[in-house]
Amino acid sequence: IIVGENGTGKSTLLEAIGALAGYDEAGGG
Amino acid sequence: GAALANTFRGHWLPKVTAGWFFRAESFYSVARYLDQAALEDPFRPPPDFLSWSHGEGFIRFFEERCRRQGIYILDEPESALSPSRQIELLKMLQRMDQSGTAQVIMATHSPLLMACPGARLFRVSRFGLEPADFRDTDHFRMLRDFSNDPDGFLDEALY
Repeated sequence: IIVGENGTGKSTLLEAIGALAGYDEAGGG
Repeated sequence: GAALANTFRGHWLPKVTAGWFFRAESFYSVARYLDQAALEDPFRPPPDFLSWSHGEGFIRFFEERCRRQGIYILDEPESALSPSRQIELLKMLQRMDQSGTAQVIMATHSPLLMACPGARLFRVSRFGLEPADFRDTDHFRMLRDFSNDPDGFLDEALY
């Protein structure tokens, strides 16, 4: 679980992890 | 992404072939769909049952999609969920954890979801990521202060 203020990059981090796992944005594998 | 690839190493065996990236909009769409479906149901149950039934429907919807082995990424799911539905989501996360076949990576502002039993919590700031306890987050402290003394909290916050 990742917590933090708005603008600290949580979504960017999730997107990067998702990209490593091979997921498209808001999509599935 | 390139910088992360140097830091993280993905280990999974067998290869992960299922999983989802759920954004807030995804949860909102599901919640709205279930609300609409309930309204259009000619055999609509009484309100108390409806709210219970909604939570169940919501969880069934996600359990169906999160049952398979995979990595599930949830970005602020609480944005579309009432507190009672957040509890339903917590129950589902617990079942996924117990299944041992799925991993969930979630960003949240919800103190309820942060308290997910067994989860590892990391606080992100401009200094980086650090392990944290949900009781030590600003989110939890603020909610606790508000709950303990709503009037006093608001007086101070809005001063």
